[in-house]
Amino acid sequence: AAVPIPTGLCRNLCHRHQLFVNFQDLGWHKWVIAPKGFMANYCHGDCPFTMTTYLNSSNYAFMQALMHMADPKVPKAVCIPTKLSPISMLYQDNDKNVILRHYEDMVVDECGC
Amino acid sequence: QTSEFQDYDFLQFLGLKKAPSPHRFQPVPRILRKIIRARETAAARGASQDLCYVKELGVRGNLLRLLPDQGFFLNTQKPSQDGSCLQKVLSFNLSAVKEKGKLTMAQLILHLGPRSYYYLQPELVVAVSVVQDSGVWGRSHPKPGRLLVQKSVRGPQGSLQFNLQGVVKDWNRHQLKNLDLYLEILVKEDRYSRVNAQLDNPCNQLMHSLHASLLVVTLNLKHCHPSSRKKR
Repeated sequence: AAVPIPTGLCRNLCHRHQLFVNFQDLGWHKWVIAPKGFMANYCHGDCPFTMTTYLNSSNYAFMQALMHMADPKVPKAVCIPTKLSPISMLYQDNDKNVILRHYEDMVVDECGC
Repeated sequence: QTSEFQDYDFLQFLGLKKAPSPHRFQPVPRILRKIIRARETAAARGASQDLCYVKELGVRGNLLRLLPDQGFFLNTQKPSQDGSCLQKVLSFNLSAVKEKGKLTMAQLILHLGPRSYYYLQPELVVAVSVVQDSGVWGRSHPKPGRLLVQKSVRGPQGSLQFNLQGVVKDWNRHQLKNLDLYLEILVKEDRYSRVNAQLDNPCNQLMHSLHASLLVVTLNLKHCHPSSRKKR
C-alpha cells in the first residue's frame, strides 16, 4: 500500500516514498507472527543543483551536480537512503522452530542526494 | 507470477526454502512476544536500538530460536521410595543453528501444565543432565551423565526456565548437531505422602502436561560488532 505524501512537497524531487507491505495480503500472516507487515519505503526523485544546498545532501552531491551542469555527460547526483533502521521478525520455520531474528538496515527513514 | 517471485525471494532472505505450513506450529512463549513488542514500540518511537543485545535475557545475540523437544519418556510411575517420578530424554535438533556465530544462551523451558494440576502439588526436584554416550541408547537405557541443573521447585506453576551454561560451552566448542538431555523429576516424599495420597498419580498428570523446548540465542559477529568496539 502506498502511503500518500503531503501535496506541498514537489513530487519530482528526491524524497522518501512510503510503501507498506502487509503480510496478510501476501498470505504470510500464517507463519510470520510479528510484525503484521513492514515499511518497504524507497527513495526516488530528482537531485537538481538547487536542491543540493539543502535537504541533508552530501557535499559530494553538490560537486556532482556542479559537474553535471558543466558537462552533462557527468550524471546527476542520485537520491539514496541517508538513514536506515532495523526490524525484528518473529516467525515459524519448517522444522517447528519459532525464530526471532533482526534485520539491519531494513527500513528507509530518510533520503538525500 | 510477481507474487510467487516475491515469495521465493523473501523466503530465501529469511533463510527458508518454502513457506512453513501452519499445521505444525509451536506455541509462542511469552518472552518472545514480549521482546518483539518492545522492539516494535521502540521502532515506532524512532528510538535507536541495539538489536544485538537481548535486554530481556541479559545476553548479546541477534537471533533467538525456540527448538521443540523431540525426545521420549523413559518411564513414569507412582513416586518410588527415592521420590523418583518421571524420567524423560529431551532431544533438540541444533543443526537448525546453521549460521556462523556463537551461542550466547541455551535456556531449557519446561511447561508443567496448568496450575490446577498442582494444587497441593508436592515439592518437585528437577534434575537435568547430559545423556551419556547418547550414541548407544538405541541398545541400552540412556544414562544421565554430567549434571547440568538440579533445582527444588515448590508448588510449580506455568513454565520453569533453566539456563544451561554447560551446553553453551559445549556448542561453541563442538558445534553439536543434536543435544540430548536426561530429565528426571522427583517428588519430595515427605510432602507427597502426607498431603496428596488421595490425588491420583501426579506423575501421570505430569507426563501428560509436560512440554519442553530449548531457547537458543546466537550472535552473528558479521552483523553485530563486538560490544567493546561499540563502547570505544
